[in-house]
Amino acid sequence: NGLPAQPEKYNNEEDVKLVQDYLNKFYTVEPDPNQLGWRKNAESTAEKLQKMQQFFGLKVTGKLDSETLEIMKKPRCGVPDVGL
Amino acid sequence: YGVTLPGWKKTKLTYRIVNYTPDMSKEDVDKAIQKALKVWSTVTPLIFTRIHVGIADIMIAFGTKAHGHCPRYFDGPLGVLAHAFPPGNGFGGDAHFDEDEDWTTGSAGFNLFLVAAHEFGHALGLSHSNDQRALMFPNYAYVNPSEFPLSPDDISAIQSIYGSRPNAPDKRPATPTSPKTCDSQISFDAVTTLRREVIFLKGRHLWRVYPDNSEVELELISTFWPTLPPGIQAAYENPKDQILFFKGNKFWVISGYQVLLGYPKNISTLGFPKGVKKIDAVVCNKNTGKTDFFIGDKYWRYDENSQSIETGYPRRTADDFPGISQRVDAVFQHKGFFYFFHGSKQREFNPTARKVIREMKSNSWFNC
Repeated sequence: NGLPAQPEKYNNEEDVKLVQDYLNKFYTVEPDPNQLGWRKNAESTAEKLQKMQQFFGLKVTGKLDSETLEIMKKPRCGVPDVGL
Repeated sequence: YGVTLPGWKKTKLTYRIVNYTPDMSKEDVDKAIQKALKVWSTVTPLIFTRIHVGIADIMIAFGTKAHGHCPRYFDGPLGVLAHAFPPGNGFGGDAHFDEDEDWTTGSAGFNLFLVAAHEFGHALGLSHSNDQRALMFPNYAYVNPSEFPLSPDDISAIQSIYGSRPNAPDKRPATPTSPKTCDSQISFDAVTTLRREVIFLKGRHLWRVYPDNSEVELELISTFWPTLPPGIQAAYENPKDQILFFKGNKFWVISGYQVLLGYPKNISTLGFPKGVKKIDAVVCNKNTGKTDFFIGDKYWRYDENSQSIETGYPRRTADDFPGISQRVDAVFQHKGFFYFFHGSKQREFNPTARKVIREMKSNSWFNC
């Protein structure tokens, strides 16, 4: 699940971890909170990134860009943006 | 908007504040939570009752990182601020707030009222909206807590699950609450055009008049604009196809049927001095793009192009509108003429000839 991005710009560990965490938290379909089930990780990182870019009205490239990273750094609600 | 159905199968819900944040006084937390629930009960049949022990439908708690048996974790300061679960048993309906954030009643840190109102949207069955003006948009955005935080998108979402607030007046017999359309003594608070319609406002009601086919409809103002207060005092249609409503020193801007974000604003932002506390009546002359604001026995002229009040104002109304000597309740323009309302009478004024043409009953437009 390598992170698709322009190699030169987003090498720093922190950003890569932030993006992975963000996509896992908000763009991974969450099982019902009352059943401690396993998380499905069916979609690739690029597919989740595309979904996130689409939701926020960004350019849907599946690649990390500064605008996408900026949105990911904003304080927000912890509920996933995709259906439970 | 998005919903996580089926929502609660009842309209009377309980909530319990399990613990408090040290960032705010307990009273302020109680108030913020109560106000945040009221946001949703204002536009639905939902009723929230607080309990202090036992299991409530909506359990409200502050925690950090891994908290209790919650399957979601918090992440320290910033990042995730709070989360909630859709209606259901167990975690269903619960709302958790990250104690590692700085919770406040104002614009510093994170405003607990605003975040709680968002989380309670989830607790009632809403998921995130990608409409950036919506309260249910995932990212935190501070808005003045004195403004009603729901956008039309939020209201459509919650009412798609629970319906709208039962308009009590509809349950009562129409006569005592609805004004009598053909009462010969009727007066109006404000009148404005709205594209090809003329809208007459009084108290909580409005009449929609189509002058071309003499149709008249009586409605509640809240049917169209739930966040507008009753008792609007002045209104007009500007050249940008927007309607501006005035009450006291505040005004709202409606585009289509949506209240624009960031309103109400203070009328001082239009250029009025602080001494001006309210607007009696207002009309935009479609032929000149100038808007006249009537206050007491004077009026101010506002240029819609430069978006500023013209110099040399206020002027005495009677000097420039001969025959309009009393305070103006309401005014609108139709086919080039101005119609000035005072009590149960209106005067038709020709701005070119600068004279009153005739006087009629205020409700002559209703074809009584």
